[in-house]
Amino acid sequence: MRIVAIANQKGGVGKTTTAVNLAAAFALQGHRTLLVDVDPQANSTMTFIDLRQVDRNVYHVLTDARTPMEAVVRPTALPNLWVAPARIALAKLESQLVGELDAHFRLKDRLKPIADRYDLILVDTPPALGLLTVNALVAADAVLIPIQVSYYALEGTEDLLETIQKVKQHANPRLQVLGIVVTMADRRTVLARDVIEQVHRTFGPLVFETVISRSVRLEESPAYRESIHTYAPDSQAAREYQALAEEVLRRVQTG
Amino acid sequence: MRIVAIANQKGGVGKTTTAVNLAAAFALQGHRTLLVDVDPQANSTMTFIDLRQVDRNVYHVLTDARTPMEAVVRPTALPNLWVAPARIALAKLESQLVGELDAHFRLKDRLKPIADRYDLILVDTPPALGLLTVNALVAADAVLIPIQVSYYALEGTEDLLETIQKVKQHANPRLQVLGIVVTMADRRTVLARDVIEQVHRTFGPLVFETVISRSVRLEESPAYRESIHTYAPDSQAAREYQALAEEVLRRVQTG
Ligand SMILES: Nc1ncnc2c1ncn2[C@@H]1O[C@H](COP(=O)(O)OP(=O)(O)OP(=O)(O)O)[C@@H](O)[C@H]1O
Ligand SMILES: Nc1ncnc2c1ncn2[C@@H]1O[C@H](COP(=O)(O)OP(=O)(O)OP(=O)(O)O)[C@@H](O)[C@H]1O
Ligand SMILES: [Mg+2]
Ligand SMILES: [Mg+2]
Repeated sequence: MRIVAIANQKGGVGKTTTAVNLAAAFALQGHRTLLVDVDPQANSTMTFIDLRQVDRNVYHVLTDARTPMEAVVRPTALPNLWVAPARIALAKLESQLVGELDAHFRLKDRLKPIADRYDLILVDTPPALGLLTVNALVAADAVLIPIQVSYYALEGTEDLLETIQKVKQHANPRLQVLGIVVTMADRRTVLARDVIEQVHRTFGPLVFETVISRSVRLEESPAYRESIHTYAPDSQAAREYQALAEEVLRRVQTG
Repeated sequence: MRIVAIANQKGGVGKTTTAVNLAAAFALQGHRTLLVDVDPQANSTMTFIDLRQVDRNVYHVLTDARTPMEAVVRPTALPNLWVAPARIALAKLESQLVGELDAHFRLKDRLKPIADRYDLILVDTPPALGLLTVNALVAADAVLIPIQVSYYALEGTEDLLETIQKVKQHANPRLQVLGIVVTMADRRTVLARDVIEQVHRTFGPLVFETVISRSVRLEESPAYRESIHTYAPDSQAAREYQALAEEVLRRVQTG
């Protein structure tokens, strides 16, 4: 198991923050890691790379058979971490690939030739269950679902699980749910305790033990083009994403 | 000017929280207000209505000419506030209306027969610049853009402004930007000061004076099916959304 998609169609739940800080944690532990960004907002990309220097990107790879994935993959300041960048052009993908028989398999097909070069591949997705997220689910071995401490949080997960089941049935039989991580939790609040309890009741053993607390450090680190592990290495947020990285690796290896 | 869309394709920036608390503020001031939810996640809807009791919804109105908008509009616990509910079925709209010449005009056409019954109509949108958000922009007189205090916040606004310009040129010449509201601001942080300063530099007089602070009360209130104005009437959050409602009304009336 090597390719993990990070998905939840609810907006702003911490998909990018989780993708970025897990990818960096793996890289710092010596695992060769590729972070693929299929969100047109390109938030994962801009965390490590100056968007103005990105020209060809995942959009070209998914629409032009002459552009292989390796042509757009770029190194980052972190050894062992590479990024396949996104740009806003990706927003056109859905209308461009309407009717194409392999529309859902493009990412899977384009990752195949390079997958062996990496120990782990993470895919950051946009807040929607459209063609881009489906491409990530078809390409992935497993999906990690961040759920924010929010009243609205649990409402959307039924649709996500339904979409995962459909992908599993029709396009990717090996797809599993790797786990659920609760994010942005301020444990002092009743809301946090309620949501954490509800998530455990709904998902049971799928829920990661590590809960990610709300932390200003996590909000600040992208502005310095750093992950939490180099921006604030002694912070609670860094420890939590380290712990999550270890839990994820254990599940990936025994998957 | 009566129809205001609340839009920003970045996820989790406070679109629903702003739609819900502005709509309630207008209703409590005696303005007949309709809150239209075109987000398949239906977060605005579930803030006032039990989703299990919602059957026909905006999806049916936009796809079936025999279902007028008035057939799905429902009263809420608040006098003067009605909701046109969303359901997950809306996620299929884009693929269902591909190729239809009037695909972008459905919401505008379906609101026309009932628009006069309300003093104000707010439209909550999903985190994407797809057909649903475009429908809202075509139907609207103006668009209110929430921007969260976040490093990623300003990156996506160029694309949103571009989309607004395109809609203005090809489908809705009266569309204006009503204003930009900064949300989830913890004024003690450097990040908040940086983002607020950048938003003013980028948008100048379009920025509302009212800034919405981060507040647990705002996260809790939807769980009680209440807006902030009845859940925590003396809170800073209630005062801030009251002040924002007044600024919005001033701009709507002079628009
Ligand atoms: N644990 C946390 N504590 C505080 N802020 C956080 C935390 N996790 C994420 N954030 C902040 O919340 C905002 C949303 O997070 P992020 O962009 O990672 O979510 P997302 O799910 O990727 O959003 P989108 O749906 O737009 O892709 C960002 O400003 C981010 O910095
Ligand atoms: N000022 C605030 N202080 C604290 N929490 C807030 C504030 N505004 C919104 N929130 C919380 O942040 C989360 C995201 O807000 P909301 O759902 O309104 O954003 P959205 O833009 O509508 O998201 P989506 O892109 O998924 O539609 C919710 O849990 C909400 O309760
Ligand atoms: Mg993201
Ligand atoms: Mg919303």
